Amino acid sequence: RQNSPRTCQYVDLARLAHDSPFSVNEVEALYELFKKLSCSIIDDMLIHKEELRLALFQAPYGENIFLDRVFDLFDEKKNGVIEFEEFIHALSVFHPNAPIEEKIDFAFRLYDLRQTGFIEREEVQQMVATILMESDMTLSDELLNLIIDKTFADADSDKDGKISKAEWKAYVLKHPSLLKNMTLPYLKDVTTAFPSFIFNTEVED
Amino acid sequence: KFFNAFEFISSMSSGFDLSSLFENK
Repeated sequence: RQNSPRTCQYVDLARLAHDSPFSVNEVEALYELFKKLSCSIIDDMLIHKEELRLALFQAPYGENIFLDRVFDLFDEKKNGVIEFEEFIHALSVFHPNAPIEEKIDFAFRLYDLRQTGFIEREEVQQMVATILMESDMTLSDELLNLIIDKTFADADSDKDGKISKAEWKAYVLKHPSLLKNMTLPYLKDVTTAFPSFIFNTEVED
Repeated sequence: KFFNAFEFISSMSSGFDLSSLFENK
């Protein structure tokens, strides 16, 4: 089964399924998606940042702080590309059945733009300002500061100006809607979304 | 509606919404 020419070399689908919420057939279906994404610009079975940008924003160019963080979190080996195994690992967190602790941790690392181990006020300001700019919306500095103040008053329990992982966990448990992007309902039904896996499958779940 | 900064970010940022990976594929 390993090293099959049609599949990612050295990837053990059964092991990936065992270590994730996915069945073997679902891993195979996700491989169909991975093939499409990883060959969209450079046909090398690796997802480059431009390919992730193209999939998320329908444009291969342009800076985006969110894209950088998402890509970094997928790219576990920090070698500038997303391999299939890394793709499965990251998507596992977004599965409806994934533990909420994993979703909380992943979201924290997304928002921790500078990777300091804290979500800092400047980072939140930067994210809000970026979205305002992208959306052609305007907000006075006064109102923006008011929103940030209110958010930190709720989330930053020890009032040190930054949100620790423990504070983040307590905060999102009070506001679970903040984690809604951390669950992708598509992952519950990937074999239906990518039925072409059936032409390549070698196992029956 | 978006009095909470994180609510605003998670609702408005397409960058943190990975569902588009599965759309139009």
